[in-house]
Amino acid sequence: MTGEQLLGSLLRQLQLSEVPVPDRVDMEELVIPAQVRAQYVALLRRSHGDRSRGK
Amino acid sequence: RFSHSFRGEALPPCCPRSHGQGQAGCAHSGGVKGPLAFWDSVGGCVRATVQGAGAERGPRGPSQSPPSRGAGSLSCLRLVSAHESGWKVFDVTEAVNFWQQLSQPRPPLLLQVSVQREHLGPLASGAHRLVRFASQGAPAGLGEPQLELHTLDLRDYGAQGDCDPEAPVTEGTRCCRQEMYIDLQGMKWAENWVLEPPGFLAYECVGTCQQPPEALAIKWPFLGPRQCIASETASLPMIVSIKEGGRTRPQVVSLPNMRVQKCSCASDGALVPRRLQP
Repeated sequence: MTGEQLLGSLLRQLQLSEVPVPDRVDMEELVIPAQVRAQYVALLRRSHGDRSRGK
Repeated sequence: RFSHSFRGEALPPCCPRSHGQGQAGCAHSGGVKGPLAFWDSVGGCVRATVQGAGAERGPRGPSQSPPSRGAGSLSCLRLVSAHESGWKVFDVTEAVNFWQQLSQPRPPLLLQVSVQREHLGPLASGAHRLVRFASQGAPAGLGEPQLELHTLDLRDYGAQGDCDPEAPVTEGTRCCRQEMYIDLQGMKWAENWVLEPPGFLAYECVGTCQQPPEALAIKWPFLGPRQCIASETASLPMIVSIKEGGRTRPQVVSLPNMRVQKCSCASDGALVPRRLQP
């Protein structure tokens, strides 16, 4: 796993062609809502529990 | 680990099931069903091979030309991942029909069943005791079908789990899972975009896999070079900032196969079967 592979996977998942450049002002005001964080934590727990068979 | 041959006989449906019955009169009396069924209670991968003398066959099955004696072998392969107990049935009709077309005296029809898994245990190595043919015990006759049962314990050919963090990875290191931290905060592209996580343990598979000895490779011709690969992976959830409609908002995404959960030794993409769970 390299940073490039991770970036490629992320862009594919979000259907983006390039890395977005957010406004600095927007980022300073950005707060992660509780429901988004809860969704993230739930996925994190699930990914530690579930295993997918690869090759 | 164990190899044994059993004699049997081929009986077309028209023939009475008795010893001493010649097969010449029945050989052209219609199609012959040839199922090979066995009870698998040991798990692992089961591979059934049917061999008879004749023209070399490809994976698409028998050719249209009549077979000639001694020119090669027919090999119909089926790889079955058997992680549960139950009957495994192989339709070997094609091979039986092919074998029957051979000119007399024909070589024996050879059915091969191979069981391979890690931690084989006494059940598999003793499986030959459960194999019975109707004619078993009768005097051997030329050209009678034979069943070959092979088992192979791959315990020593698998991965060893997580690497020893104290020991450096060398050429001699047995396949293992090594910690590898991906630091997202140190990546320029992730700056101001990836909000969570700051980094994660991705792991990687390192080391080499023990290759079966040459003698085994001959008996198991389908066992290619074994490679250390990621056999189980997990997804990676992330929170990223997405700009939509002039507003930036956080969004959760899940990237599949980002973290290695388990490394295994595999041959041509076929995994070493896992140990059965109780």
